Amino acid sequence: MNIFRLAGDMTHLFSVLVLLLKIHTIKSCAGISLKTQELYALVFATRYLDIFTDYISLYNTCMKLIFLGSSFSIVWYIRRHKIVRRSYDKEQDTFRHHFLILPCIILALLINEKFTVKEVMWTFSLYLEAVAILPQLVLLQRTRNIDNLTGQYIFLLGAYRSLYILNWIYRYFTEQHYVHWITWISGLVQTLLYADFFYYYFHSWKNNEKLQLPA
Amino acid sequence: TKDESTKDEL
Repeated sequence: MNIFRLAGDMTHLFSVLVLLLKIHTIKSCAGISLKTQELYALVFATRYLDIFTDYISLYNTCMKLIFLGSSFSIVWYIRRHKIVRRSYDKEQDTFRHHFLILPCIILALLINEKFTVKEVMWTFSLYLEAVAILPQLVLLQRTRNIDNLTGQYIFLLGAYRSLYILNWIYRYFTEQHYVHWITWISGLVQTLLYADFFYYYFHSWKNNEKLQLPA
Repeated sequence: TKDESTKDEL
């Protein structure tokens, strides 16, 4: 495992921890899109089907369990927890996330490396992860005041994606036969979605201002 | 043989 991959996984892990910290300690999910969190839960549930069939490493299995557990518990918190659910802004979080799922299923059925259940599900999870952040970004546009933890959560997610691209470039040059168009293109699309957010995030950081996105 | 190396990523 190279340094970019490890740093990518760690920023991904930190992003989840930041979100859980916000929800668990402050008992608030203000500014967090339930739609995006539900899509992530679906992404991990369809991607990590191999958890019981293919053993890669202890690290790999543990991380998979953490991402599965955390994504479902975040959804549970926002939907069911008696205090947290009150801070959920249902009126603002209106992105029709179900409409993202069907195109991803069709695309995964048409464009995949192997037409098997596990492979199609895995490909579906890649396509869905690429667009899963959209409801969150739309909600962010609508929320005038973005709190620090929410801003950091999205920054860490974007950093995780960027580091994965560096990891692929590194692996391409250091490993033989390392060509994965589906992973790379969907990963690149996903990272580009953060470009706008990054621009305003660094802008506010540079000027030491509170993060605000233009309406 | 097909390279399965992306499957080791998360």
